[in-house]
Amino acid sequence: SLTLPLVINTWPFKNATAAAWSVLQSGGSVLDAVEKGCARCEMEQCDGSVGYGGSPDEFGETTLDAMIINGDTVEVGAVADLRRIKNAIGVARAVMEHTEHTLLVGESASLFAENMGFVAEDLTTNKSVNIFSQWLKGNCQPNYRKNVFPDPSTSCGPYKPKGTFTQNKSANHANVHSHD
Amino acid sequence: TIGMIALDKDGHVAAGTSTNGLTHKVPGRVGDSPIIGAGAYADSSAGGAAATGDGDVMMRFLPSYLAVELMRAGADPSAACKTAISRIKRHYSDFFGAIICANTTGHYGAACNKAPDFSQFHYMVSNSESDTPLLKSVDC
Repeated sequence: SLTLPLVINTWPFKNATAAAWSVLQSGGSVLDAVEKGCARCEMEQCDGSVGYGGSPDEFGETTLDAMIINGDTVEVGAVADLRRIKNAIGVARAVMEHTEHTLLVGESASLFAENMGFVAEDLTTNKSVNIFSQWLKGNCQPNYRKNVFPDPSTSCGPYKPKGTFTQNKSANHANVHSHD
Repeated sequence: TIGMIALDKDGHVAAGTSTNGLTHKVPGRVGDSPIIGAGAYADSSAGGAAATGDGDVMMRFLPSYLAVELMRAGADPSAACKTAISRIKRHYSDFFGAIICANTTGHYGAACNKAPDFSQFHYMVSNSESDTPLLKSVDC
């Protein structure tokens, strides 16, 4: 095709596109392009939904998920609930290239990353601390718990399961500022 | 979240995702981004796709895998993306989500589901026609 090569990515993350495109133009592989493109977003904390210092969980911690796939071989490397490592897409690439597994998660994924030479560091920033503080001040809203007490729509935890379950419609908390 | 697809001049495809997920999630929660076929999928004999949005919903439908398989069956990228979104919409009419699709000839498309404060989805494209990142959009 006359239009190839091609880089396309979700959301208006221009620098990530440019980084991936630069790799292809310099003769790099499509895997290198995807890795560098996503890594650029991780460094720049694209719209707060990528990389360190964004989307703190109920404990205020930022955790990262990433995945990379080779369309020639359908080899895949992925990490989920990765803690203390900024370069999540790099760790995903390492899972693909240095293990026969597909997905590593949590503390074990972080330990794997450290063993592969990735630097462990705090993913918290002043911004993520502020987001977390505001959430606590706002009675922990929005909240993803259901069928627990105290009522998660008005109260913070800790939560216990409620004896009677109700089938409520999902609240749809995801939006342009908080998404996968 | 970023989801990305790259194709070289010979049609080799790769895809990837990176995210910090939903804000205020229950600790341990993982969305669709690191799940193969959900957050992204690629097959150099068909194309690639990457999804974004509410991963708790989207991961239940493997939209990226579906879109790639539809392109393999001959659907153009925009139609493949729309169908992948429609499948989710059947069960979750107001879910928040979008998907990008590209086939091995360099054609691409996107689709999204209209939700509160989300009526248009923006994405970026670089190819040999543009040689610089171009902002594209699709109405949900």
